[in-house]
Amino acid sequence: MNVFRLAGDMTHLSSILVLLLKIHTIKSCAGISLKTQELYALVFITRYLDIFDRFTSIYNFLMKLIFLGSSLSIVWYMRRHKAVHRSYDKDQDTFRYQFIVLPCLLLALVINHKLTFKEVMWTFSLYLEAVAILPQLVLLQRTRNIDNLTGQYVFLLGAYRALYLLNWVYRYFTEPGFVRWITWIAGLVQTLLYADFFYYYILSWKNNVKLELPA
Amino acid sequence: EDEDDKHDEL
Repeated sequence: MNVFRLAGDMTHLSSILVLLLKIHTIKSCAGISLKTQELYALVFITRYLDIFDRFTSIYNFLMKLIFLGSSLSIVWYMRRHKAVHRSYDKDQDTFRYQFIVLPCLLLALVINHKLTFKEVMWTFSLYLEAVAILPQLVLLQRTRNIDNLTGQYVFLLGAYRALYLLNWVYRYFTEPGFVRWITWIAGLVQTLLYADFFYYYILSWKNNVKLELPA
Repeated sequence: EDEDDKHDEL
């Protein structure tokens, strides 16, 4: 464990807590894409299939439970909770995510470390996580006034993977033989997808104006 | 590096 990875995990955790805070306190998910939340739940389910048969540490185990539990409860809130569901903008959240799920699955079948069910699912979760934010970014472009919590949520979500990139650089130079091409490339693509959001987010923060993504 | 190491991150 290194400071970049710990900061990355804490940033990831705080992004989820910001979202849960928004949904739970103001009972609204305006501006949040249910598609992205469902994709993230799928990412965690396929990534943590080994949660009970591969024990790394208490920290690892607890964080997996938190990520699984929070992502599933967010999907539940947005689907089942009356008030929250009413604030969900179904007509704007139209990204057809079969266009990303299927290619990720095919790619995982072709490029992986080992052709076993769990390994392919784990690889699939990496590819899927890289593009899972797309429905949310599309929705943000369509949402006129993005509220602060939604902006913070997306920013933290992007920042966590950027911190993981630093973690991989650190581990590459400190752990001989540490090479993870699949993870590195997926993580790089994921972070690059946030590039223009980061640009407009930091601009709006510097000029102290409302966050607005050009359509 | 055996499979276990590959999955040590979240």
